Amino acid sequence: NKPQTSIEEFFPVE
Amino acid sequence: SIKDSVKLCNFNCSQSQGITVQAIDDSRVLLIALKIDAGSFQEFRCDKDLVLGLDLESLSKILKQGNNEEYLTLMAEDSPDNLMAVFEDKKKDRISEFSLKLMDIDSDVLTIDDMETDCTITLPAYEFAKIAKDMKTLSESLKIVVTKDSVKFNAEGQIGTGSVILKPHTDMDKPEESVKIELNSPVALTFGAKYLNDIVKATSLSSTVTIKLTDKSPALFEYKLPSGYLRYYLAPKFDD
Repeated sequence: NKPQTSIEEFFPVE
Repeated sequence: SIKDSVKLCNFNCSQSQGITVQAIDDSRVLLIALKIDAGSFQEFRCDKDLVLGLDLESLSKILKQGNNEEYLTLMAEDSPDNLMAVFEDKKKDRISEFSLKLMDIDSDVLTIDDMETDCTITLPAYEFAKIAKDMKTLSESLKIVVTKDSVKFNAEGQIGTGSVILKPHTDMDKPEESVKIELNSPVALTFGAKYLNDIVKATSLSSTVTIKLTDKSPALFEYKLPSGYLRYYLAPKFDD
């Protein structure tokens, strides 16, 4: 099974 | 719709934006963005921008106290400790009042820029819900493959494999039954079936769901509200 990525890798923290 | 994904959320209230919520699930894979415009409410007044920290399980307990035909008024003071909920049945002259304790919730706010999308799919919300539920019984992952002629949902699991292929079509009598594909470039992405099943809990809110997919980026699943939206951004799974 493929590993799940984290959403924070895509959106910068404000 | 979102209380199984996130437990604590800040509800931001303002006169111009109405109510907005951004929340990330505990596993940091799913981001939820909710917007309920001021125009959604019969009356909306917000003299000062306000953040209401709510425990969604508790909020849901309070909201279940009301009946469908009752009017609901939510009220908070300027620096509130509580959110007041008042249900009124105007025919029966019945009023019930509840107060919900507010919480200080620390949460990172992420910036979501407008994304370029490789493809946009619109399909009936119940159709997507059925696919997500059915495919979860086969596999922990669901692969979505979009070409110009079709969108294919594919699951590969221990007991076997399964796929559902939808082709674009327009239903003149019931536009919400149509399947639309807008494609800039073909895309194939894999998502956790668990998260897709959390997302489809919003099915009753809208007749259609719009899915925006871009290679190596989070997918956007959008349920349009009468005035506003509920959006889910889901990080894809990657090959090692």
